[in-house]
Amino acid sequence: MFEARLPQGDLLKKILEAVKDLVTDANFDCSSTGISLQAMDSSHVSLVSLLMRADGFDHFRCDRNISIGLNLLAMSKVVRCVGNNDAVTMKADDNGDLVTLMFESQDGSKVSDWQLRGLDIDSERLGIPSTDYSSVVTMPSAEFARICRDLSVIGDTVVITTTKEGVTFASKGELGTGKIALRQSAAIDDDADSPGVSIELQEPVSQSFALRYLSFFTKATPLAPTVTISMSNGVPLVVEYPVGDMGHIRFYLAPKVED
Amino acid sequence: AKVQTKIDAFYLGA
Repeated sequence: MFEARLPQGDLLKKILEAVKDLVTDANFDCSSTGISLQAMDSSHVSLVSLLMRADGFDHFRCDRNISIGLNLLAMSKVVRCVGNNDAVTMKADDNGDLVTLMFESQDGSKVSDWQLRGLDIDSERLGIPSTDYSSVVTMPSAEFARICRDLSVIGDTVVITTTKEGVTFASKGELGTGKIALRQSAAIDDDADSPGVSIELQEPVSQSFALRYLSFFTKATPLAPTVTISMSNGVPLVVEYPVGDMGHIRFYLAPKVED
Repeated sequence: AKVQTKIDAFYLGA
């Protein structure tokens, strides 16, 4: 059997909000080390990869590896009912046909039980090599969300360029052009809620990406105050948000290239 | 013109 209890149920709520518009159905792959999920959007342009390590749960039991296939939109509707301080317990039988989600309020005064039908999803798992990226930008997640939203007014493509001076986001369209430049900056008083912008640069990078997908990724903003954007020329970019201290959610996006 | 590449063209199936 599989059973896992997450004391911070709102993490699961934020994860579902982050992926439900990008991916419709996905497998939660459960093993003794934790839960992982990998899925592409329907156009195969982007990929989401989630990791929740077993040690981040206060109870985790997985007798044998199982894949629990779920419709993420249905799951997000159920998980929206999680109170912010509720704990969430996920359970599944050995074949993953039926999944139970149980929400408990902090004082134990309210318990709700939900059951979702598991789906048989035949998904291709891609092998993502571990890569040393040429440029790694860490910045406030809310700032990244705002830049994606603001530049979408002008065009559908953003050119992200890193140099030792900083990082620029530029877009152009029929209306005109827009460019936002960020310089490296220190965090304000080491306040985790006001992180600065930092750039680890091996080599400068300049690549084009579809703003539509980057905007989907920024639905993960409530998960963390910072986001990390890793890029090398000619390969997909990675946008990573930590999931508490138990894992991460990574979004990979294929670049736009000159025809 | 720029064209959108596909993510599975970069990463082979595991």
